[in-house]
Amino acid sequence: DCARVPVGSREHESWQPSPASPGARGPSVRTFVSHFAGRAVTGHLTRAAEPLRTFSVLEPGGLGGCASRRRATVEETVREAGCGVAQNGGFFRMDTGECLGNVVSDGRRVSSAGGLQNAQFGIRRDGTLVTGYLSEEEVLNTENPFVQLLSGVVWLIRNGSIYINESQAAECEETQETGSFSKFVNVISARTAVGHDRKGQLVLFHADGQTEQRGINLWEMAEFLLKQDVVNAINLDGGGSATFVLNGTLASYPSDHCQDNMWRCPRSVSTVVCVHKPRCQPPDCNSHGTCVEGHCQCTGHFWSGAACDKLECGPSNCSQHGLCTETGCRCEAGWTGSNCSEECPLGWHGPGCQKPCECEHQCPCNPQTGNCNLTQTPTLSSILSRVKQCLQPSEVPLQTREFSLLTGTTWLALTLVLVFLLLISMVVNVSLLLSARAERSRHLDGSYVYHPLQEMNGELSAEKEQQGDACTSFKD
Amino acid sequence: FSWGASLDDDLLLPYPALRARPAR
Repeated sequence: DCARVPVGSREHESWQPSPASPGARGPSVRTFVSHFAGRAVTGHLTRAAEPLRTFSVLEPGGLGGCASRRRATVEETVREAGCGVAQNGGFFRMDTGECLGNVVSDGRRVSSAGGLQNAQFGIRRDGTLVTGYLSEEEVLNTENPFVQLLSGVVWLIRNGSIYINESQAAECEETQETGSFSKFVNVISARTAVGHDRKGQLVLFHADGQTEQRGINLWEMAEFLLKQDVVNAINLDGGGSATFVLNGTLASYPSDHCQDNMWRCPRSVSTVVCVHKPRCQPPDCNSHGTCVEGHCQCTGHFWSGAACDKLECGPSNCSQHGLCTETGCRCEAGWTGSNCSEECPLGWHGPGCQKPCECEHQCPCNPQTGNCNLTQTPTLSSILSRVKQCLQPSEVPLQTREFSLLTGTTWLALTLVLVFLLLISMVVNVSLLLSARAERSRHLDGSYVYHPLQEMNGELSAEKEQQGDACTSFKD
Repeated sequence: FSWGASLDDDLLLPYPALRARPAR
């Protein structure tokens, strides 16, 4: 009631989740009998990996417990919850059963501290462990909401250092030095705490005791936790509320008396902190997978992600022409194929290319709209095909689509043949030209031949002819 | 089996049960 902080940011520590180690073992539970200032104290220390999957805050007696201000023993609350280890949790009003502080149980926000500044411990949806003080705004964050959250009193350890003095100032020890808050910190009693260690494992602490007679105070508890490599921790309800339950059965020595003063009875408390087998987040894997050892195994080919809540249609992502659905790519009009990368074949349009074009002269249409006027968003292939197919005389019965493909190939073959012939003729002509030039240049390079004169108007006389033969051999 | 009801007799409260003054 001393300081309410609705908005803004308060001092708290956020610890990123450690990567899940495959085949991580279940929680480890250690029992101790330790001596504090000469007093023997019994208790338990529990560690659980992957807290996002193995830790829950439970309402008293099950769902709706806080709303109905119910109180129930820890054993009663965990009966159906399957907790391997459970302890009493947050504080509550003994007379009305009202849950005090913030309570988020398996993603359901069931109680709010209204910004009251007490130490909080929670886990966000991405597995971040949060310890410390939170404004109401931070508690109500929806971007990365809390899936588990509860309130304690006194932030024992902050980032590896004892933080009790600062807590006393923050959590409203205003006037009296020896008031109830200071006594609460320094008196020995049964104690419980929740926090995490350097590896990101959840840590639950419990110590038996009885106020002012047995047990430990918060300083001793903090020292003990520091030695156990705990980095952040808050103090939870203690005294007669301190309860440790193993596999559903009471495994500690509560300090409240039963009706028969001879015996001790566990108290009906409020929220419970529970360590259970790894669960999926969300438990039903968004109905798109099955939960195996705390990990979602998605069904179908297209659901993916840790919670099977993402659709994945491969790297092409439907080639930007379709929507990824749980049955694969659903292509936009005008596109087809498993990843919508193929345009509709000529003559077809619409979603899934199911509709034939209804244009004159059997002309193709716009694959998206079916419009025969291709001006809207014509693609190159559709323009070329339109020119070819639509120029044919209408009375000539057009063959099937395969025929149009045939003429296209014929044109191509014909063109190639003509080009080939052209090349051959060019080569022949060039070679003839070059050889003629070479012949002429050989005659003109310093050697010569006499050509005898010949009678213009009659045949040569036999005599001249003989001399002609003699003259062909000459001397220089 | 049930342990029976506890007497809630080991109280450890951080704040006094009776409020010294109204909440601000």
